[in-house]
Amino acid sequence: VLAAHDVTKTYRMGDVDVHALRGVNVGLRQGELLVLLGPSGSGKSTLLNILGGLDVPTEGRVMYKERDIAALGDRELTRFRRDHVGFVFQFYNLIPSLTARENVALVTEIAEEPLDPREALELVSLADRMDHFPSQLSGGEQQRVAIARAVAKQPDILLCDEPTGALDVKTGIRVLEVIDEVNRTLGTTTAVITHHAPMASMADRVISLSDGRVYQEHENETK
Amino acid sequence: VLAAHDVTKTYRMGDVDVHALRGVNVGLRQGELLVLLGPSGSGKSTLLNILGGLDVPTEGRVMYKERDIAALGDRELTRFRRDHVGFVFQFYNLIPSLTARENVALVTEIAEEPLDPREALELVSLADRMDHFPSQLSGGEQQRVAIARAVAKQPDILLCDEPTGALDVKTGIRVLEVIDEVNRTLGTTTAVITHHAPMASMADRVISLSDGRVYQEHENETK
Ligand SMILES: Nc1ncnc2c1ncn2[C@@H]1O[C@H](COP(=O)(O)OP(=O)(O)OP(=O)(O)O)[C@@H](O)[C@H]1O
Ligand SMILES: Nc1ncnc2c1ncn2[C@@H]1O[C@H](COP(=O)(O)OP(=O)(O)OP(=O)(O)O)[C@@H](O)[C@H]1O
Ligand SMILES: [Mg+2]
Ligand SMILES: [Mg+2]
Repeated sequence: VLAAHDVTKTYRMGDVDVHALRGVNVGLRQGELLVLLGPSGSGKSTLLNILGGLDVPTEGRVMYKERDIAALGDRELTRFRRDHVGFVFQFYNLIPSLTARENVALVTEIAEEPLDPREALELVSLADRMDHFPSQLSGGEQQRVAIARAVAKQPDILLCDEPTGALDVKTGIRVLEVIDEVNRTLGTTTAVITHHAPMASMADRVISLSDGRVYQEHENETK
Repeated sequence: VLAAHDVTKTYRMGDVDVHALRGVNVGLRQGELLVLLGPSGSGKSTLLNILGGLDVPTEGRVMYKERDIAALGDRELTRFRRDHVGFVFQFYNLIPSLTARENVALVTEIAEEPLDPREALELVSLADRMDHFPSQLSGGEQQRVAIARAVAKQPDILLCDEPTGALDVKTGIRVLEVIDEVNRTLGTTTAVITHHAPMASMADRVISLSDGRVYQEHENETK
């Protein structure tokens, strides 16, 4: 349903080029839960941003149901993201002047069939922090608000960049269960970047990047 | 050498009080490597910030070699931090307008016996990213610059708030080895907040927080 075809991303830094992605082919199948692994700097966030229409490749195409989103203008790209993609950012990107609940509500007001903000925050055990501003939340609490915000939208496509990085093991498992549940009950096509091994076994498929290339791919038969 | 005595931290939020820390007693012994564990929101960052003089307790004292730093004025607190403490922040706090090397150099220029910035970045395998700005670095690379910056200072006290949160297992282990080595060879008194279990076994002592209190303490005899 969403696929990167021969995607390359090169940053020109004076006389040195950084090849963040080198001809990557990754397709997300309808309703699957894909996990993306790889060392720090291997290109995972770059790939996820390009798939989600937050960035454009230097070469290659990104097909969403027959349309090449890499060729869209800014306005259409924004509409594609707003209508179809829920994103959990590696740096959360919460709005500092809005409370946890308002941050979630911002996204649900424009969605077609959103969860109630309170409900989404309850999924990540933050009902008692609804009126805190981001600066009044711990690192892990901010990360969970970012997750609630993406999930509340009930999007077709959910892209999560390291959703458990700041969480203790127990809270991290809770969050991965929420993501897994959304994928199973709503059929949300989901891609998760994580360093957390247990998530890899929850996935339908695991793709490993190394130095800007797909290094290996693995199907979980037992699932 | 650095100890929190009966430290309490309460945030007043309208008619609800948030008790981030409730009478915590934690002392760092000279040259030890202490690990601080606990669920998201249990008060770890709050405690570390208070120990490092970045925040003040609502009640209680923080003794650094006989002086109560919780009672110091802003200027003296800043000098205490600058002269004695290296801090790796949960949100890295890199300066966006400076490159990786410049971010590290900023701290080494005012330190007594600093590492060369290039050397510090080599410790975390980032010599080839020295001239990148934070926005041109991956999440894990930014985290490693923050670590290089704290370690380069060669401080008496090193406080690390989740230094491996954004790192894959292999890179995370490399970073923990760097921290462990600094502690062993320089005798740096070190406290690390982490969710990464292997670090707990590298520590001399492990303290677990729960809901703002010390929940349990464990000495690693085998070390
Ligand atoms: N400025 C503030 N105002 C109100 N509450 C706050 C403020 N700062 C922190 N808190 C609350 O204090 C509690 C402890 O926060 P702290 O950042 O110490 O947790 P933590 O153990 O570091 O969590 P994490 O593992 O998620 O980083 C949290 O529940 C948080 O919501
Ligand atoms: N704007 C930029 N200019 C130059 N280089 C960049 C830029 N953005 C990213 N890079 C480089 O591209 C590479 C891939 O970055 P990316 O953020 O995709 O890595 P990642 O796999 O998500 O890493 P991590 O696990 O550390 O988050 C990194 O080595 C980074 O230094
Ligand atoms: Mg990344
Ligand atoms: Mg914290």
